[in-house]
Amino acid sequence: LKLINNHDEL
Amino acid sequence: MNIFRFAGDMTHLISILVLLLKIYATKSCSGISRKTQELYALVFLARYVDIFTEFISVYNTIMKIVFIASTLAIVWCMRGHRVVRRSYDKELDTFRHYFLIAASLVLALLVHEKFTFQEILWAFSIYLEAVAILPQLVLLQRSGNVDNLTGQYVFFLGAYRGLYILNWIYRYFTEPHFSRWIACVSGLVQTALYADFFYYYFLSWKNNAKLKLPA
Repeated sequence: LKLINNHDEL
Repeated sequence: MNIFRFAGDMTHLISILVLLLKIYATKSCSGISRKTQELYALVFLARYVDIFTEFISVYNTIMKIVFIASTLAIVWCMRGHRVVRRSYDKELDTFRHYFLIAASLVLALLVHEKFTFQEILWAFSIYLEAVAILPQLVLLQRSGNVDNLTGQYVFFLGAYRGLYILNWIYRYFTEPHFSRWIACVSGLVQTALYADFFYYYFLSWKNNAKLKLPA
């Protein structure tokens, strides 16, 4: 499972 | 971006505008915790250090600039503006916010996604944001009476958190790899802090009475 967290929220 | 996230950002923006309006129109910051505002300034400065290195969208970049600039403007008004400064409830705003900063920093050093400077600052900002409203809530509780605009300010801030939770639920079901438990757990804690305020806010709304918090 690839964790996606590119901090696209403010 | 889904509707909940956008509505959340907008209520966040409205809350800050309401606060700026209150300070500008009444030339007073009574009922407003300077400590909470300084914590928010720190939250935004820590979280948005990626503003020059990370590009997500024009929307994100503009919002980051607006959040940093508006919060710094509020802090500046409360500290530096000759008239506004006089209305600051210094004796009511005694929450020891340095403990919140220290605790958030320790937690960020222990719990983060990657051990890098930016990721630790990011986690720190998330933890600090979760508890940054505490000095404000304590100040309101102490003063008992909450003026209209201050009440609206906290209401919109709480609404922003609630909408972000709906946004995460939506993303959880619609995105295959949605995983951001640090933000979600902190967000739940943060929203829970508003529960008491919301209870009295709706009570005053229902009874068409002035918002009052019990001592």
